[in-house]
Amino acid sequence: KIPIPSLRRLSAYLRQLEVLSASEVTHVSSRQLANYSKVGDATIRRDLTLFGKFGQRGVGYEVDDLISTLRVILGTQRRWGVVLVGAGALGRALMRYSGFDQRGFKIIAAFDNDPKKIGTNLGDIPIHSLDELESVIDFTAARIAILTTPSQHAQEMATRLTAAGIEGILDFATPSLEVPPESYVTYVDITAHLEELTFQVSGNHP
Amino acid sequence: KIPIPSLRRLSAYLRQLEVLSASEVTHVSSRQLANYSKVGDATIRRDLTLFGKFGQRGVGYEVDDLISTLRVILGTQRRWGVVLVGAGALGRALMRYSGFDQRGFKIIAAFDNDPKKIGTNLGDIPIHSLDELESVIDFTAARIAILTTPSQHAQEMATRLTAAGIEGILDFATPSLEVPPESYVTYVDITAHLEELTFQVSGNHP
Ligand SMILES: NC(=O)c1ccc[n+]([C@@H]2O[C@H](COP(=O)([O-])OP(=O)(O)OC[C@H]3O[C@@H](n4cnc5c(N)ncnc54)[C@H](O)[C@@H]3O)[C@@H](O)[C@H]2O)c1
Ligand SMILES: NC(=O)c1ccc[n+]([C@@H]2O[C@H](COP(=O)([O-])OP(=O)(O)OC[C@H]3O[C@@H](n4cnc5c(N)ncnc54)[C@H](O)[C@@H]3O)[C@@H](O)[C@H]2O)c1
Repeated sequence: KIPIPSLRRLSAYLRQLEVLSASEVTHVSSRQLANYSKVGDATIRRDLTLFGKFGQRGVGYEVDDLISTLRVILGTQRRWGVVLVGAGALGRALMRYSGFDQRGFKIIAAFDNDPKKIGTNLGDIPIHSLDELESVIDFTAARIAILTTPSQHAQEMATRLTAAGIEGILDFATPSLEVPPESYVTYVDITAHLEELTFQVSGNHP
Repeated sequence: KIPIPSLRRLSAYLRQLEVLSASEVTHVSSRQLANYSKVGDATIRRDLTLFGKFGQRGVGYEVDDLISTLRVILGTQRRWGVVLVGAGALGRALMRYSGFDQRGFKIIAAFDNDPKKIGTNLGDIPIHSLDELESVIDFTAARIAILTTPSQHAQEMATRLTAAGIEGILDFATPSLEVPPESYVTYVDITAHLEELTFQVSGNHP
């Protein structure tokens, strides 16, 4: 019911507010938030007014209050269990990342087909064999998966994950995964981000 | 001179074409490419016509020919040396990633302040002390950096990198880095991708 562009802006405001809160800033004006988020001042005030947030003249918005409101709106008050498939270099980096927890995400289990990894733990996350995929997803009711297998196995694993009840896949392995209509895939292409940077940098050197 | 939205579409077509080429597909119609890339058929044909590419009736476009044309347009025929700052869990995963090379990027050096890491190599990439940052960037004429330090050191390193001649930073560490006007930052927020997935998944369960 909230359009995706507004949701993305709200998510961006929340990130900025969390940075401000971590630096012990208690209040922020819409103009400051607009500067940080690279969005128009009027747009921010319209977005926040939609959710009953009105800044105080001369004082602005209260940072921590805005943070908890946005977290409720964005559903990040909820806790989401996430499974990770492919506990290699990238998968293990993600398993170590402490930033997921403060935004409501926890990697609860990982899966791999390398016998040296199966049955070990990384931190408090167990690495299971692929045989246990369906039962662990069933037991934990996990709906989100991170896919960090080699690209050639990604489609097969995506098909298995969605059949087992996963509805959202964060895919690092390959573009254009095929999944059923009720499932969602976000493909993260780190190299495309580097390409965007080089387009812009090349613009400095015509 | 090419608007950023067209560049992004071209980059998406290129990814799809590389997947097709890897599966030994030799020809593709604009409608197939439109399906893969989730873009309108007319849009694709307009984009490609702009670069002198016309499909053959009944046969479509030649995949490998389109790939080399797009690579020239996107400048990915060029080779870009990239420095990486912060050789921790995420940095090391990126240093291992073989996917950068086929799109023209090579991490040529990494930097860290952990004495256990300085002076070691990961693959063929040397990890230097931060004292060597300016001289290595100067010597290699690197213009792109990947920033994977803890968030609290990111701004300080970004300032040093841009002062040393880096013009584009792929930042994993913190939103809203401040850099001089001629420099560009792309912030990669993996958690925001998970949030987008959970918005969509929640839409399945009103
Ligand atoms: N390393 C990076 O920085 C990076 C960046 C962008 C994209 N990627 C992509 O992410 C994926 C993982 O990259 P990586 O560097 O971690 O590779 P990796 O080879 O280190 O890890 C792959 C892991 O997947 C496991 N695996 C293989 N087949 C499997 C299966 N069917 N089910 C479950 N696990 C399986 C392997 O045992 C291994 O542990 C690749 O597709 C890569 O192209 C990686
Ligand atoms: N791990 C992930 O999957 C992930 C995901 C998203 C974002 N991030 C962010 O990426 C960054 C790195 O994450 P990580 O998990 O690799 O952390 P990490 O602690 O494993 O690695 C950080 C590395 O930076 C080095 N370092 C510290 N200060 C430095 C400085 N001034 N200059 C150069 N190097 C310095 C450390 O010695 C260490 O090797 C963090 O900001 C994290 O929030 C990580």
